[in-house]
Amino acid sequence: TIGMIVIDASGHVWAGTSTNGANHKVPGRVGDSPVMGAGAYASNTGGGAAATGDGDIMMRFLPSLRAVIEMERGVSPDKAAQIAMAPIIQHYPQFSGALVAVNITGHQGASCHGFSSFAYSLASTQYTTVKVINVPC
Amino acid sequence: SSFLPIVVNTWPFTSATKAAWDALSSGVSAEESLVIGCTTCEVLQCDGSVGYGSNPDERGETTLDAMIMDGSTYAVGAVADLRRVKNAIGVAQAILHYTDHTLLVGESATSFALEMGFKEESLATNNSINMFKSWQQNKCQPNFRQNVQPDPKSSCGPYSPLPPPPSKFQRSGSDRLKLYTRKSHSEINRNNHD
Repeated sequence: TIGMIVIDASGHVWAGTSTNGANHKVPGRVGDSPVMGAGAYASNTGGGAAATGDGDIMMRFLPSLRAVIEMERGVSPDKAAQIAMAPIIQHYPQFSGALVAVNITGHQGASCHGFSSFAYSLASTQYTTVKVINVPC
Repeated sequence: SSFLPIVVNTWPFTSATKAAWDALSSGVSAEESLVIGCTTCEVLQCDGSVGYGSNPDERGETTLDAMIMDGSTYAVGAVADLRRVKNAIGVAQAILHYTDHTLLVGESATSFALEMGFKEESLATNNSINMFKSWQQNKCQPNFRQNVQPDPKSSCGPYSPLPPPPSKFQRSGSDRLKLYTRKSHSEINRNNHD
């Protein structure tokens, strides 16, 4: 799955996802990606967030919505991502997933759990090329 | 300090990031830049988890899900279980633009996509066909079914519900929840994810 957040210079936030889902899924199964608040969420007052991982588990907690709400309250993206992931980790300690969050000033952060590694990509005026940021899970 | 504009995406799919960033930097809208970025991943089949030709279902068919959301109006276009159309994020954007709905699914979503001018084509490739065959040859393992017969841990379908012993029905609510909720999907990993 790719989950993407784009914020333009005037602070207009867009979020989106695209995926082919889990391998050998039961026909008709849909994961978190097309579910707003689960796979991704966008708010011009908070920012954007996108999730990846075990969609069957993650979609039950709407982590992207949770992260954006936390950022609306002034929480940093890193902390917002951690807060959004915490209840999933609590109830499903063996799940694999990650979440990236970007606030309305373009600061970003991420949290992951269960993967051997997780990385996300970003491009902004802060860097001259696309930057890959590795996150320890 | 502000770092706007910005493009961020899950995983090191740098081609998608660059495509969206190049578009945004050249004056393309944030919405269109996001669609360009995600479409890039669909075309490149990023790590096999995006786009056609990978991660088939139990019947061997690849289906696609996508969503796009506007943070200023909270408008959403989403598509799920999309069949035989490659540009899922494009279809999601078409749902955003040309309907007042939020989510279309399945065969009807395909019909909508065709009405909107998207091309109908198979999402199968040699890779997805081989993935499906390998799974079948491995007795359909791993498997997302539970509480069915034959045992999904060792047999392929077709499956039917496994009647629970009467005592299971008399258990407390929390016990029944444990019975029907697996704590993890060990088959979800770096290369098989939503």
